[in-house]
Amino acid sequence: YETQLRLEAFYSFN
Amino acid sequence: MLELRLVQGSILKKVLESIKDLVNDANFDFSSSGLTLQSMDSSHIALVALLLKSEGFEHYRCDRNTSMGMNLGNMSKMLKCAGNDDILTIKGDDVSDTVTFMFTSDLVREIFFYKIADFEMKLMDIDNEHLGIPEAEYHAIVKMPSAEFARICKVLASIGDTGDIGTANIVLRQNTTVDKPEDATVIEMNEPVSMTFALRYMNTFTKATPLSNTVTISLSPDLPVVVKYKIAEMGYVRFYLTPKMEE
Repeated sequence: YETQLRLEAFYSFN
Repeated sequence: MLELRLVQGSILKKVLESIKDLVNDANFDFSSSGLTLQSMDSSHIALVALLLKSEGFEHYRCDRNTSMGMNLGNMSKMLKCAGNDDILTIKGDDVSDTVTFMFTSDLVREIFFYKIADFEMKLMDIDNEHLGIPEAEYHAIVKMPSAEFARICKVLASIGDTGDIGTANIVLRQNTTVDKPEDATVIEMNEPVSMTFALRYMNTFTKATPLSNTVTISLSPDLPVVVKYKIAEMGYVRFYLTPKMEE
């Protein structure tokens, strides 16, 4: 089973 | 007061074509150093980052930092009215809620007639949060002809990612024995890396192929992939895509 995290999981908001 | 003139107006047309399928509305941020855009797709899986440096414009005047929210589909429609050889001027001000695109045909001016077309587009308020993306060390960086990358993505997507009709393997080896440097495939690998991505998004990124002969793909297992198209003398379009991970 594959999942795809959102970008916020890798980078934080400025 | 904002006024930008781009001799190669077709560059902005190509930029729009490359991002409008990923993002519907986006803020164009103008500062004295240039024009930037950062926007995620609606699912927050992919992100586009654009930079067009002020030095790349024939004329660039931006009195103060300005953010203009634009519908990319509408903007693309307006830019399609420009000829590929037209000079593009973008004008805006602090008080009106519109931006003006002006196309002039320099070739025609040289004879005796001067064609000017201008289009005014309504701006929109967009609540656009920016992600802070630090520079990172990547396990592997592949630089290759952009047309070849587009072809590979298209072929793999046509076979599909469910495995229903079978599987496809494509191996790309480093190849620097070419006549033109842009035809080379260069693989810088610090550590082996194996990742899975949604082909649908990769295919969307390849709409930027007309912007550059080469594409750079940066991979690290714990980071989104970066697919970068350099825009000569001006900047770049970068796409970020989160990997698919086993749960």
